[in-house]
Amino acid sequence: KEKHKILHQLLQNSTS
Amino acid sequence: GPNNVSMGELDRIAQNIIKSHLETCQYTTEELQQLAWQTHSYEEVKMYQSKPRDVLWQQCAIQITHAIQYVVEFAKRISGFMELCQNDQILLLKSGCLEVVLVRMCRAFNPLNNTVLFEGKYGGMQMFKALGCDDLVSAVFDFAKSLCSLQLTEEEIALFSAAVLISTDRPWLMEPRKVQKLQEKIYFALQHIMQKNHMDEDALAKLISRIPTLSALCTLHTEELQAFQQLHPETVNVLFPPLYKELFN
Repeated sequence: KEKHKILHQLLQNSTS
Repeated sequence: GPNNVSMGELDRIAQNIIKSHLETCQYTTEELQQLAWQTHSYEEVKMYQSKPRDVLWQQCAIQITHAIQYVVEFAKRISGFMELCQNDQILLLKSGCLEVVLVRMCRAFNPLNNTVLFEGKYGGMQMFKALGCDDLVSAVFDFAKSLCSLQLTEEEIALFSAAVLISTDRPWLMEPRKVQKLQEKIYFALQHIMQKNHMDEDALAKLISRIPTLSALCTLHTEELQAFQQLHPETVNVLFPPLYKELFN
C-alpha cells in the first residue's frame, strides 16, 4: 500500500 | 445470454461502461474532430526536436500522467471495479493504465497524416525525436494506426478499454475469479456490440489480437524509462510526476 500511496489516494477520493 | 448473463444485464454493463468512458475522456469526439487538422507548424516541430532530451521526457511524462488520472477515474466508475478488493484495484490499474492510455490515444490520432494530438495540436513522429527512443515512438504510432484501421465506434473503444483494464492476465491478483466474472461480462457486451456494428465477422478477433502488442509497448516503455533514468537520475527523481514514478519506477 505504501508503495502505491498516490494511486491508493486517487481510488479513495470520491468520484468528482 | 451466454453463461447465464441476461441481455438486460449485458446492456446495463455496456451502458455503464460507455457512460464512464465518455465522462472521463480528456477530449470529446467533437473537440477532437475540430482539432484534427490543426497541426504543429514546421517551426514548432523544430522546437520540439531541439529540446534537450530530459526536457521532452519530462513533458511526455506529464502528459501521460495526466491521461492516466482520467483512466483511474474511468476505472472507478465501472460497476464492479470498486467492489474488487483494494489490492486488485491497484494491481489492475498499475499494470493496465498505460495500455488504456494507448487504446484511448487512437481517438486522438489522425491516420490520414499519421499525427497525434500533443500539447494542443497534432504532430507526427518526428516531433518526439529528441526522446531518443525512435523504436518505441514508431511502435506506438504503428499501434495507433492499426487500431484506427478497425474503425471502432466510441462504444467499442469504451468496452475494449474496460476489457484491457479488467484482465485476469495480471499476476498476483487476490480474487482472480471475481475479476474473471467481470471481464467475461465485458467481453460478452463487447462481442454483442461488435456483431451489431461490423459486417466483418472477425472484427472482435482482430481487436483482441492487438492486446499482445499493447503489453509489448508497455514493456518497451519501461525499458526506455530505465535506460533514460540511468543517464538522467535527477530528472526522474526530482522533476517527474510522483504518480508516474509510482507506476513505472
